[in-house]
Amino acid sequence: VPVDPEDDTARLVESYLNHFYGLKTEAHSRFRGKKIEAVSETLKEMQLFLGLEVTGKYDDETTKMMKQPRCGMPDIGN
Amino acid sequence: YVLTEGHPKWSTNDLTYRIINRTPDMRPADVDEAIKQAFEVWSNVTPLTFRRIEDGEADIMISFQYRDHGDNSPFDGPNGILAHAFQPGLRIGGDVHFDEEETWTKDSRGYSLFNVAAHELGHSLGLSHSTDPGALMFPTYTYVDPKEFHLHQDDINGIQAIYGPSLKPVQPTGHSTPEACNPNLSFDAVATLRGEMLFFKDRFFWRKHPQRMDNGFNIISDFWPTLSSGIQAAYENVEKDQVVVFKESKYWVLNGFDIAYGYPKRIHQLGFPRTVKRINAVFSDENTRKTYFFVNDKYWRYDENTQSMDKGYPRKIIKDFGITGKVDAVFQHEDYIYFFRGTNQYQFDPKTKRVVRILRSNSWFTC
Repeated sequence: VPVDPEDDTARLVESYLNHFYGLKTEAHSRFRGKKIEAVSETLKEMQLFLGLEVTGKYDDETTKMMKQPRCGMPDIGN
Repeated sequence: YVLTEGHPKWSTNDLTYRIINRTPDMRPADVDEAIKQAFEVWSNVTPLTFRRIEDGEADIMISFQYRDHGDNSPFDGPNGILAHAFQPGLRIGGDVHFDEEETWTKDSRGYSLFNVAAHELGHSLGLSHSTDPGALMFPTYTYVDPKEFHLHQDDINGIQAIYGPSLKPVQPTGHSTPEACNPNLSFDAVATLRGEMLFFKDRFFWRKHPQRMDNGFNIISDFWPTLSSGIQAAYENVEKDQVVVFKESKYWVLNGFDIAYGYPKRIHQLGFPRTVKRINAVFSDENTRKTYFFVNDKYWRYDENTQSMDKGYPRKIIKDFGITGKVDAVFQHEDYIYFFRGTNQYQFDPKTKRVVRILRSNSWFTC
């Protein structure tokens, strides 16, 4: 079943924020609103750190930055 | 810059390193040289020394690894994550792991082992990622020719905050990242490109779209790895949809973001006398298909149709444009020509042949 590209991008975003910005979201959080808020707040941290426009949304510039080859160490946290 | 949480550092300044295995992508000697140069980036600006050992446990163990390699940080195959390193400490502390599924090279193809190793060793010594996009410790990969590499001032400040200054009599300094809204900003070159404006400075350029709020900051080598830094003049040939960029006595033609085959060429092939060593600024008038080259206090005019210099040149800039001295950069926008010199920008009206306004050089940016 073709994955909705939106889901693909959402997976990329969540994985990136989890790996490099310590995003804490239970995989199947019952509180969808809570999860969306956590992603948005962590996304703002990433956009601020990497000099992007801080929107809390994953726009083209943000997902393009997430696809850039990079170092595996976290940007924030251990 | 950011120091790693807890500010870990080595208790001695004289460290050892060992190369456990090597990528088959490069000659062993090239791997060793890239790693050695990466250590020198840091020993040049601190009291640290690095000695390579062949056996036993070194402070910094360097290896090439695949996927899940037992440190709870698996690699992800080609591209994506290139490498990682651990903060100063015993056993895995200080160690550097490269993802063997990348293509490692000693030049701009694939990923430059030197560039990635220099970054990872910053972690091995106690630095975390920097938010300065021009710094070596910025998280994303950027190619810089090892021969032209200079450690950024932000990185120097960071590592010296941990280990103190170099023991050299003269303290090494680095470049700083230019800021779009710094009123003292001047440019190396400016050009239009498909409705956007490119402003070049050192290793960086801004891609300014008139309708967008952000200033579009970029690193030149992210787009053109072999151009790396110091573009001195640039213009858009609208009809051919090309940008021509000049550095010293060479020039490149860019088709969008691809460097055309067979470049660089020498500027003398355009018809300049041997006495001309570099171009200061250039723009092309898309109405007349004439391109104007500015060199010191003179300028030449080139006919894009006949691909040759017009007769009767060079002429004095002051006589025809009312601008004294050397021009840093110039471009044409709508009916005006904008000359950049230092922090000033002169809006010239070719119809009245007069400067109609003087602006700050960075007036095009959203500040």
